[in-house]
Order: sequence, then C-alpha cells, then structure tokens
Amino acid sequence: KKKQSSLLSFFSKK
Amino acid sequence: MLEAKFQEASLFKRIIDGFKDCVQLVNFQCKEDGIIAQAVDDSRVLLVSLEIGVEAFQDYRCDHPVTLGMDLSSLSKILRCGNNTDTLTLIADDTPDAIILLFEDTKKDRISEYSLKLMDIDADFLKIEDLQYDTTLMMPSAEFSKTVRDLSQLSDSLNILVTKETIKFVATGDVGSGSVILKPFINMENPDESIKLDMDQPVDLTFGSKYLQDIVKGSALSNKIGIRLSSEAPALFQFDLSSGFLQFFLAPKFDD
Repeated sequence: KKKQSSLLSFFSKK
Repeated sequence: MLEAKFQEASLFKRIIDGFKDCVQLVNFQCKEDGIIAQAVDDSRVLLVSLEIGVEAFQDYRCDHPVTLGMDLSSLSKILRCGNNTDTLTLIADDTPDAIILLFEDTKKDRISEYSLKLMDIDADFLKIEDLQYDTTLMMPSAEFSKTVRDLSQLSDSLNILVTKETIKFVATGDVGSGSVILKPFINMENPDESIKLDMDQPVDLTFGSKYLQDIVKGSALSNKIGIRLSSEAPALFQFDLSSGFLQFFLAPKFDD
C-alpha cells in the first residue's frame, strides 16, 4: 500500500 | 497603479480555470515584469505556480508592486460575465481594496465593468529549490488528459513508469486494471503532436489520480504538456504560455 507524501517534506516555507 | 490588458479575456479565463478547482484563495503578486502566483492545495500535496510575463499582455503597466488576494470562485464568476473575444483589463491602485475587471468588445463599443473585493490571504509560500529530474517528457496535453481521465476511472492511484523507449501509465483497481503505453516519436508536419523523451534514469512513480485530474484542467492553455519526474522530488507538470507558464508540483505516493 502506498502512502501519499506531502510537499512540505520537499519544500521549505519561505 | 496596475493596468494589465489581455487582448482576449479567454486567456485569463483559461488560466484561472486551469487551477481554480484545486486551490481557492490565491495571492497574485504583480510587479513590473508581470504577474506571479503560488498556491498549495489544502492537503499540501499539489502546488500551483503561475507566471504571466509582460509579453502575454497587450498592454502592461505596474508602477508599484502590489499583491492581489483573490477568491478564485468569485473571480471565476466575474470572468464568465465577459465574452471570450473581449479585451480584459485588470486595474488596481497601489493599495487596493478591490480589483476592477474591464471587458471591452471593440466591435460593438460594449464595455462592462466589474469590481471584485480583495482579501487578505495569509498563505504559505514554499521555496522551490532547483530540482534535479531523472526524466523529462513532452507530449500533447490532450493525450495526457485522456490517459489520466481514462485510467482514473479504475483506481485512485496512477503509476507512471518510464524506461529508455517507453512511457507506461498503469491503473490497478478493484474492478480491473488498465495501461497505456506510449513511445517517443516526432511528427514533422505537426510538431505539437510529437512525444519527446529525455531520460537520464528510469522512473517508477505513483500519483493520486484526483490530483492528476486537477492538473489536466490546465490543458486548455497549451497543446503540449511538459512532465519532469524524479524518484526523490515532486513531479513537475508544466503548461507554457506565450510568455510564462502554469506549473503544478505534485508530491508522489511512496511505499508505506
């Protein structure tokens, strides 16, 4: 089963 | 003062229609060199990045940088009031409470003017690093759109596999499964129909179908879609404008 990843694990908040 | 005139209202309509279903509140940052916007969907899985360069406008003037916070569902209602072939001018002063949308039908001397109240939107702005991609793909947007819509009926996940000579889309669901295989080719007579593949590393990635279905709504903006895939970063789906682009960054699904 695959789990949806979040953008926040790749991009930082400016 | 901002005065940004589109030769045809349909361009701005298509831009907004391209992402209004995945994000609702958006800050449009208007500067001397054009308009940019970035917004992330509520689930933090899909990021939209828009850039409209000055060349995409018939006339463009922005003396002072200004941020216009808009509710896209309200904006969309107003955009439906103009005809596609009308010119559309966006007008705002330097500290605006509202934006004026002016539609002009030059043949009939018909002018319609709407005002949309602006919002103070506190949105995260994500810093997008220069990402390294394993595979770059360019294909007709209509073909990508059909593939996504067809396969999404079968599963809430869509698998994209790219090897040296093959691009494969796969959906496996409870009722059955489907796959679409494409090969790169060049159409000399109609270059937009070509499929170009530039692969450094093979990829095998899984994405949520619902997000891909949001992304393909941008297809009205361009005959082509650029897709950049990486095993370790969000995928980038891009529709080019005559000057600028509409980009979607989509976080993949990974093994639990």
